[in-house]
Amino acid sequence: APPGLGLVYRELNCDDPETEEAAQVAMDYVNAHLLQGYKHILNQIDKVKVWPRRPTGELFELELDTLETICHVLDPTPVANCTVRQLTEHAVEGDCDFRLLKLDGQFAVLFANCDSSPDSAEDVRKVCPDCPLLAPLNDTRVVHAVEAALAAFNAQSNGSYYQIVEVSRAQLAPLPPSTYVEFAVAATDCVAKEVTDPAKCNLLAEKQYGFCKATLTEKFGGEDVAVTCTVFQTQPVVPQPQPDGNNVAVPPLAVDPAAPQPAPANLPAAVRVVGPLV
Amino acid sequence: VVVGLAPTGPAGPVVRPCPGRIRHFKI
Repeated sequence: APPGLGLVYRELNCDDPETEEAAQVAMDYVNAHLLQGYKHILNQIDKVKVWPRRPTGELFELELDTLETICHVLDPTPVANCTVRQLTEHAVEGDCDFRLLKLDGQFAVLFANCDSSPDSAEDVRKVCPDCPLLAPLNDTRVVHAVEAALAAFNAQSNGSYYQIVEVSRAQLAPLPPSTYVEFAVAATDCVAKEVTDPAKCNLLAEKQYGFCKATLTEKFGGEDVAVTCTVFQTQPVVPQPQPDGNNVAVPPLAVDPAAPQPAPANLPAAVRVVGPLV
Repeated sequence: VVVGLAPTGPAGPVVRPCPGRIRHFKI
C-alpha cells in the first residue's frame, strides 16, 4: 500500500448516533450468544475507531462498558425491558471489545470479547454497609441451598422433574443466617412425583427452561426454604451442534463469530413467559 | 503599533468525543 493511504482512522464521537447504532448491534450480538449468566445492557461507549476497509465498507473498533441486568439469558424478556442490577445487589460490569464491519449501511459483528467482573466489596459497602456480597457458587452453603430449593420445587410440581442447569448467583446473609440463590432449571422426561433416580432423567428434546430464586434460612433445629420459579415457554427443537469440541457445559464468555457456535438449542427464542409456577 | 494577544473570552464547553455518556451508573 502506498504510505500514508488507508491507514488513517475516522474519529467518531462516542455518542454519535452512528456509534450508538454500532454499539446496539454489538450488544444484541452478545446477548444472543451468551449461554450462561445474565443479559447485559450498554452503559457507556468507551472508545470508537472507524477504519476504511478495502474494497468497500468500514471497520468499527468499539470498546463498551456494560452492566448486568436481572434477566437470565434463558429468560425471553427483551433486554430493553430488563432492569439493571443495582449496586446494593452487588452489581456486575462487563468490559467488551468489538470489531464490526459496516457494508451498505448494515453492521455485522466480526469479533467480540467480553469480560465481566463484580463490583468491589468496598464499593458495595460504601452504598450499603449491610448488603450481602456475592458468594462463590461452589460454597457448600450455596450448593446446599440450591439442592434444597430444587427439591422443594420438584416436590410441589405436578408435572416434569426439573434438573439444575446453572447456579447463576448467590449471596450469604449473617442475620438471620440465610443463603439467597438464583439458578436456572430445565424440565426432564421424568415425572416429578415418581422420580427415584434423577440421574436417569433426560432433558426434553423441546427444551423447557425455568429460572428460580430461593432463600434458605437457618433456624433453630432446622431450616426454611422459600423458592419461586418462573418457567419459560418451550424452546423449539433445533439441530444439535457440530462435533467440534465446542459443546461444553460452561461456554467461554469470549465469542468468536468465525467459530461454530455452541448448541443453539440452548438459546432462548420464545417471547412468552409462563409462570411463576411456585 | 501595539502588538499583543487578542483578548480571549470565556472558553466554551469542551466537547470530549470519548468516552460517551453513562447510561446508568459507573462502577
